[in-house]
Amino acid sequence: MGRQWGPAMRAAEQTGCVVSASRAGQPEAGSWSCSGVILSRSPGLVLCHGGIVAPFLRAGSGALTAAGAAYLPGDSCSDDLRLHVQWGPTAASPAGRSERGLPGLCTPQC
Amino acid sequence: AGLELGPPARPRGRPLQPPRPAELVLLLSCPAFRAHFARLFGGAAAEQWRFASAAPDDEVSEDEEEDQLRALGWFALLRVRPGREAAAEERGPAVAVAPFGAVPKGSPLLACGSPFGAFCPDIFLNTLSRGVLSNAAGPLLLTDARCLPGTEGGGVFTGRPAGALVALVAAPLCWKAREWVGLTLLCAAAPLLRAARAALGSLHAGAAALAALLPPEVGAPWGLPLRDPGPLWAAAAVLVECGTVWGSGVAVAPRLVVTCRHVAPREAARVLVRSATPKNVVIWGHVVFATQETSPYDIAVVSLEEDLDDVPMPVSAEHFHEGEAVSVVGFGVFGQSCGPSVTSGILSAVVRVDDTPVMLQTTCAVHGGSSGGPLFSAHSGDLLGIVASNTRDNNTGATYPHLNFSIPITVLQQALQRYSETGELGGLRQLDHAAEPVRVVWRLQRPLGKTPRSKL
Repeated sequence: MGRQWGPAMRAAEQTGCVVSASRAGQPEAGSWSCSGVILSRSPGLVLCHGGIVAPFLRAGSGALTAAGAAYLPGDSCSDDLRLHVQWGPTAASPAGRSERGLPGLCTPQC
Repeated sequence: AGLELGPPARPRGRPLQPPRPAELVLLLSCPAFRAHFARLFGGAAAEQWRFASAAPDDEVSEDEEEDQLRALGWFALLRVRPGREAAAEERGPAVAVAPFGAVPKGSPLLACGSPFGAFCPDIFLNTLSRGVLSNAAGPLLLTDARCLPGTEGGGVFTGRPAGALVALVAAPLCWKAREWVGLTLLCAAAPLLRAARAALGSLHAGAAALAALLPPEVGAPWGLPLRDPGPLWAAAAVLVECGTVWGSGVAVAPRLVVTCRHVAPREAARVLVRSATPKNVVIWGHVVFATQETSPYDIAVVSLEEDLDDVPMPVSAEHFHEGEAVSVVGFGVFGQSCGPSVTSGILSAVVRVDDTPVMLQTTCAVHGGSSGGPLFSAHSGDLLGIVASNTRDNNTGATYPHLNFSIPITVLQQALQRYSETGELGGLRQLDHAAEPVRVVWRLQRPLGKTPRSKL
């Protein structure tokens, strides 16, 4: 991968994640999942594809094509929606950083 | 891309963070994306297009497919519940965003997603795929970086501005008329995040505070001209309309366009040529030469009634190097409803007869409508050939956009030069008398070996 790709690969690794959606108490109902991007570390904000929460819309997927609908607030989905986010060991999160050597050590340039 | 070492790859298989609970803040879409989607894929074209996460003939109920299509341009903003390390977490945006329109067509892109989503993240989390920005209609972008189901929502990054987020994957798999298109549908990140800011601002105060946490745009401020048309050499690609048939072509001289015979089959037929770059121009012309049906070279030459001004004429290549990076520029997939698409790949084979190149094969994504378009060297921008066809397996009906055939420009160059200078068609007429071994190659048959002589 060419040198120009270093920053892009780091950005991809640090922000990439997977998101899964399931129904509380109904694991047999299956789950939906997709990829996502970590936009902010703390508080954690993630942007992912809306297709995984469409099955939970109280008004059904027709709400997505209602004229002029550009956004729907979070409570448009039923209360049994459970979302989980998972990321890699080098993601932009404290867990990733704690893996990188113990705090207190430093690498002074010569 | 160069082969020099990049950053050490992260060793796969290291333990992932346990899944963290999150709550839905907002479902949002980019109205301009949906408008362009409806224009390009709706109406009469709708029945031809499929974006299912499963292949066209996989069992997906009509309702499920309808739901998927409705949700295609929608994205979800989630807030991750703070974990134990909340105190140690570093605040601030995790990524910078490329301004809308700042990435020109043909620019290399890096897609990062997890095929099959949460099915097996230890193995598939954040896999990478490379391609270029193939086309753009407002915030609706297309890339030839190959993505798989589950990568929806994944980020697409550019090398310049370094590591900036350009878009999110909206639909990884597209089929048109049951042909896999080999392009991935993206929604530009900048307009999507602007829509998120606007929506958060109109929700309750707690949500509005989140707007400040959304990542900033880097590089050129808004208002600068939208993305420039991409590589200079791509400007020579034109759309060719002959009656009800349309295809692609390439301007090889200010008044001369080369296309395929199956696009403009009849000599003296009138043809409309549309150029999209540097400005939208429509010029009439007529077919001055088309090879016979029996010729293996599927070529036609159009003479224009006026000059194609300001279009840089391509330099014809003299040599071909298997493995070199190449680009195809053509009006496949969308035709005249938006400018030409750029797809990238390598020159996968140069087929020779008596040491003379007679066929080029590439791994670029080539679709119906790209015929007649130019094949360029991605490094030099030289014109390598004219795209003639891709591949269909007659047994299964499957089409392979990433195996396609081009006529080397060296086969045409001298004859075109002679016609340009003298108006004389003799050189072009020779294309109707290609030797039998050349015909065998273009019939995709095994070149005749030495016929085994009987021992009797």
